[in-house]
Amino acid sequence: TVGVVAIDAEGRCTAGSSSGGGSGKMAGRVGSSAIAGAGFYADSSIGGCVATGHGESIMQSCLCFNLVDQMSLQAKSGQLAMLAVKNVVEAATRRFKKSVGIVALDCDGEFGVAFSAPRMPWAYCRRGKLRFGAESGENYVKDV
Amino acid sequence: MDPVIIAHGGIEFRHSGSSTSRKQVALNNAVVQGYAAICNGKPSVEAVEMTISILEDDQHFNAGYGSVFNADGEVELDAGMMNGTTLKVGSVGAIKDVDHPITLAKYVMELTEHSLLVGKGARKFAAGLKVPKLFRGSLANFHLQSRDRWDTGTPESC
Repeated sequence: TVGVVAIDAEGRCTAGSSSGGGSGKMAGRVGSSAIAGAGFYADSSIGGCVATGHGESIMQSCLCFNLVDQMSLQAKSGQLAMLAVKNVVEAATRRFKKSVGIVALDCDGEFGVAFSAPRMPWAYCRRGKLRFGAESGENYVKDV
Repeated sequence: MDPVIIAHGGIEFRHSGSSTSRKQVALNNAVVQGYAAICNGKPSVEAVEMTISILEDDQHFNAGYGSVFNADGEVELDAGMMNGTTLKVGSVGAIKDVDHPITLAKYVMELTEHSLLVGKGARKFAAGLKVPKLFRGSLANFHLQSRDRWDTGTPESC
């Protein structure tokens, strides 16, 4: 699965996801990348996110809507997208015992990344700097 | 505000050496191109479509040309997009033989009153648009590595 969230100069947030699904899935199975609120969600007044991982768990937990809702609540208390993303990924992993991952932007352009698998390549670009990583704790920076 | 973009390339359960590094490089390049697009005035909808299209064309990612096979040895793709300003959504599910499913999802969002198209209706919708179509089964034949990864056992998710 791949997923992207972007906010343009007008503050318009868009989220998108695309996937081939799980290897050996049943023919006709539709995964979370096609389900708004599960594999992706965006609200320009709050932020947006995209998810990857075990699609059925992502759909059953309405993962991305849940995250944007959490970001809305946490913004009022001054907390960042990163904390909301970690909380939501930890809760979904604990509840469904499957691996998931999310990248998110809040409406101020701050980002959040969390995943419960060994690796999830991610990349974030703002103000001429590219941040990226794949394993837990990685956050490399380079100029673009 | 400052344009900003973030992307992921899917979760991985093991480090696959050089292929993993190539995946990170490809992801970084796609994000930089998407960032350049929004910095040049493109709306975020276009930047997201463009960035995902680049990744769909890259066989390192499980999307588009790099997709894994289903139990029948076919490639069926899902894609979706949401415009956070209008709150409109467009998605396609289990679509076959389409070059860029994210583009079709964008058209569902922008040109229809619906949110999700699947099956014959999605194919009919695609046929009426300028979305590049592929010969039947070409995605399944494209990438031999997908055959190597083909798991014909029942996945946990089914």
